[in-house]
Amino acid sequence: SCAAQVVHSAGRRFIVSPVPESRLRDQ
Amino acid sequence: AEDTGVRVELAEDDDGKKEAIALKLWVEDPKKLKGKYKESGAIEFTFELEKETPEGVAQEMVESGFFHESDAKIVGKSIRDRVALIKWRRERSVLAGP
Repeated sequence: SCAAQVVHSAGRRFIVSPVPESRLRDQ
Repeated sequence: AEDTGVRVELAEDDDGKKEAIALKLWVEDPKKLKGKYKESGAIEFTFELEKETPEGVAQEMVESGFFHESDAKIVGKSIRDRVALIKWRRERSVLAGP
């Protein structure tokens, strides 16, 4: 699975990856 | 901590000494959010425990397009709860001593 990245203008990096499997609530 | 529908967890082991710690945030219950939420997965970021504020990071997440402005408060609170737990555990381990 690939992780996307978003860098905020203030410099913080946010790395987006799939939600941990075991933590998904049954919706 | 109150179940805000937004989950925040450690993204790495906390050795109790790091100034900055990696956290991972994701939405477990989109219905609890006020704004329209476009599923983006788990968001990992680094948080400087002594210098930064949870609300500041939440605002950056809003500005980065992860959340609607109306959800900045709920995101900030979720981060605050986790950071408080990290600090509490650190203090406890210091008190426990060798």
